[in-house]
Amino acid sequence: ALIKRVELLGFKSFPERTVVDFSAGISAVVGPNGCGKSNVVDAVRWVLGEQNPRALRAERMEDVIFGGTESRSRVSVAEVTLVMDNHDRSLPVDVSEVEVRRRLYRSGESEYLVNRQVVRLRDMREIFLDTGVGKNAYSVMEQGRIDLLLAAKPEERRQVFEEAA
Amino acid sequence: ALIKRVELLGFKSFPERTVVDFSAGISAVVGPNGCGKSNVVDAVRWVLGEQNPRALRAERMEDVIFGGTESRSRVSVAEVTLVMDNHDRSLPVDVSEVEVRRRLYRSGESEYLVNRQVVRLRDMREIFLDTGVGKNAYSVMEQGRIDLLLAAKPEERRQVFEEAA
Amino acid sequence: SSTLFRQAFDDIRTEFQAMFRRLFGGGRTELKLTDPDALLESGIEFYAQPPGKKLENITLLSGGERALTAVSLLFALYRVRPSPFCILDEIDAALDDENVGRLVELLTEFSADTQFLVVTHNKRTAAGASHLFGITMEEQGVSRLVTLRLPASERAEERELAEVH
Amino acid sequence: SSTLFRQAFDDIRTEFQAMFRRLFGGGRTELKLTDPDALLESGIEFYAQPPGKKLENITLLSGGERALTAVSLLFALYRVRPSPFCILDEIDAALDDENVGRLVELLTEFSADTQFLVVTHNKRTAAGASHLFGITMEEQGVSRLVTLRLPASERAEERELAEVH
Ligand SMILES: Nc1ncnc2c1ncn2[C@@H]1O[C@H](COP(=O)(O)OP(=O)(O)OP(=O)(O)O)[C@@H](O)[C@H]1O
Ligand SMILES: Nc1ncnc2c1ncn2[C@@H]1O[C@H](COP(=O)(O)OP(=O)(O)OP(=O)(O)O)[C@@H](O)[C@H]1O
Ligand SMILES: [Mg+2]
Ligand SMILES: [Mg+2]
Repeated sequence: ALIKRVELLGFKSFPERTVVDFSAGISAVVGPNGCGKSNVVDAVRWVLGEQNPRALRAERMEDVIFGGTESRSRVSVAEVTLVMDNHDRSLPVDVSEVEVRRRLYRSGESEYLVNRQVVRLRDMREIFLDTGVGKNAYSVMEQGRIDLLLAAKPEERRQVFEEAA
Repeated sequence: ALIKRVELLGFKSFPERTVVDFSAGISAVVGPNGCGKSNVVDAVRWVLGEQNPRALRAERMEDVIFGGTESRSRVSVAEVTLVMDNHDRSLPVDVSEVEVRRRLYRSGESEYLVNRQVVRLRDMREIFLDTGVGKNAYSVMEQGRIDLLLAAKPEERRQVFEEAA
Repeated sequence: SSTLFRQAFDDIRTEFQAMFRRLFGGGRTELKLTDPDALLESGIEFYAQPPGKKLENITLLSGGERALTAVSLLFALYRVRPSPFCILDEIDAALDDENVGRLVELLTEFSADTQFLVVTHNKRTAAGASHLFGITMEEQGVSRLVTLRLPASERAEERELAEVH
Repeated sequence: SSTLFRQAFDDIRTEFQAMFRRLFGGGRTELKLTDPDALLESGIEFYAQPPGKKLENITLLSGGERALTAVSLLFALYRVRPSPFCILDEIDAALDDENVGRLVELLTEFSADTQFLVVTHNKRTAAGASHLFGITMEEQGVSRLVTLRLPASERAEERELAEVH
């Protein structure tokens, strides 16, 4: 198993610290419409380095920070942490657990941290490339997108194959 | 109730005469993937005068004629009949039951019949306009299209409103 | 014509709000003209606020919330421009059980004056129908229609659905 | 690079056929290069033939058949370019019960080497998972995660799912 857990704090509809413990095998997420399931999926894409707000169903990246409700005020920072197992040292970091964290402040400031050390976005992405996650553009299949895998024009389809090559 | 029944013969996956008896209220159609449910929806659109094969998930209009299977040969004509109640004479025909039929031959020849009389496509469409069906572009909501109702660009959306005006 | 458009716009906006509040159990909507001074060219923006959440552009809603909002708009159009029959193909695909229940209540109310044909994989939707058709492909590639009686008990119905599926 | 592409193309084509036959219980697929002589610019066409039907462009398949074909392609890509974890958001939405069952078998097999997080409204998919999370919004607009135990009996599980929904 590679992922140990994902932690959300202030990300979209998760104002309170939320820990998703990953296990080996299949984990299913259920719940009513609008309760936050796809937001968890967005959180993983975001901490993996997604830079296009539209890929996260947002207009501006600031939209991923918890915006408040009728009874709760908004917060000023969104944070997602991905904790990975590294006993086999498949990641280029010499520790058995690797923690990757991304923060976005309402001011627009961004932070990327690996094991609590500030790094550049590029360094963070490099780590994921080595896991094979960065290379496979299809590790995350968003809601409603499965049909588009076939619907694309012939030229777009070749992109799918080129990425696999 | 306006529609009494729809009859399919040689249309898409229905090589044998199939009668769908409509009732007042709600009729539900169920069945496994690929069994022919949406083909019935296509049949109704087609007999209402749809001229764009792509609106019927076909590349050419000829594709709506039963194309055969591994154990059955294809047929040379597709036919769909719509039978409507006209006791209130809301349709511009002086009979209590109006039957509209559309045929397409593999040769490319088309036939439109009202109460077994050959008419032009324009006459057939005129009948439907009077029912209010032709005017409401949303009497038939195809599979997967409900989300597009909102997804359209602002200019496309105004079309929706213009048609209602 | 500009007046007609304005009238249709206002009618639809009123009905859209009413349908939305019914299907969401509260909340509110807004329809905005992008250019109120150029009525005949203006685009239209949709905003929706599910109960307790913030008003936002519909692109930020969940998959199921968007589907339900689209259904609200569809039925608002039916109110402003009634159709004697409506054919709906799997509009419940993205909805959870509770929302399907509310959709069925709405269909039932409309069905007093409208004939509905709904294609569905959802047992609750099928249970809400007065007539139930099954389509099978016992012979590969050949569709056959079966009229399923609608029994009193839900268990018998699930058995019939299971037979068809 | 042209050789790499050709290799990837052939590998994916082989796996696509294998996955398709598994999920459809037979049938066949074809991947065609629109321009075999201009490998680096050629588009790609997909053809699929569910068991007993005719080979056709995937645009002519049913909604569920297309979804299952897309899933076949997705898992073919996973075979050629494995990912340590895969996040799938409602890829089962268009599938009937039997096809969901086959999808779950496939996920189970892959889950030996891959971590899966699947978001779903489908009880069969949820039942196929080894771990089950529920997300609720008891406080409007605020998401909370609940770990649902996976009980032995299906009835207890449906009760838990009902509690979440
Ligand atoms: N920045 C934010 N602050 C607060 N709430 C947000 C924010 N961004 C999104 N949301 C809310 O999250 C909800 C959508 O959540 P999500 O898409 O995860 O739902 P879902 O569980 O996947 O539902 P479905 O089953 O319909 O797909 C929306 O109601 C939206 O208002
Ligand atoms: N002209 C034709 N001749 C024979 N078969 C056809 C023809 N046109 C379409 N089909 C077949 O009809 C099937 C699709 O049927 P349809 O779209 O009605 O399925 P469906 O019941 O709506 O399924 P789903 O639940 O997946 O949406 C396809 O398998 C296709 O091969
Ligand atoms: Mg979702
Ligand atoms: Mg269909």
